[in-house]
Amino acid sequence: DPAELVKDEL
Amino acid sequence: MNIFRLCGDMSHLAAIIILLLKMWKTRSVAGISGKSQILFATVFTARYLDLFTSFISIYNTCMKVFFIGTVYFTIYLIYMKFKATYDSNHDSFRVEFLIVPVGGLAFLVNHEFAPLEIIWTFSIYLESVAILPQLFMISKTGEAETITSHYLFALGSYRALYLCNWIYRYYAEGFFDLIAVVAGVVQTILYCDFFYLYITKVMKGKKISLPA
Repeated sequence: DPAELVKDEL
Repeated sequence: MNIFRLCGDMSHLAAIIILLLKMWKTRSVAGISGKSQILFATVFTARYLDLFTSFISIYNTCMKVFFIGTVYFTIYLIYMKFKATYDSNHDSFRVEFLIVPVGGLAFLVNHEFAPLEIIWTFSIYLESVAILPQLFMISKTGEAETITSHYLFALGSYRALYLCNWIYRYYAEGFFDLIAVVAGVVQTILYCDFFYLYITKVMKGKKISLPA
């Protein structure tokens, strides 16, 4: 699920 | 983490430091849009709500704290400490024309209809247009101090580098987030006009002066 991944970016 | 994202974060960091140096050294916020800084503060506050709930890395947490701390300090400098030098007449962009559509879009187009996800989406969409009051102010005053041009160049470069980061992550990790990418493209496009002026003028030691 892309939503989970992107949260490691600022 | 990859080199593009690291350079992007460093460029973002540099932009904020350049802005603070400009204000602190010249003891003036002339030419700086307080409205854009308020939008950036909203972006960071909305995006970093998970600051205390989810830990990614020391780097991630430090950068989030730094970004949130400096943007509120910038707002303090503009609206309190150096208030006398704040040019509110030229900082007249109607930010409600940004916040309302962006807020509505975040409700309609998101990955998941959940509060934190919608707030995060709102911060992504808002960031892509947050620089408009600043660019509008420069078009009204017809010029930008050289140091302000460097600030904008670093700020514009940060999201352009993030676009490279997303291309890299797509091929290296199969990672792809359409919302972040589309907003990032819009955000970078908004700087193109400025990038052109910066490269053709500021790099040659001239000042940016738009046909007022």
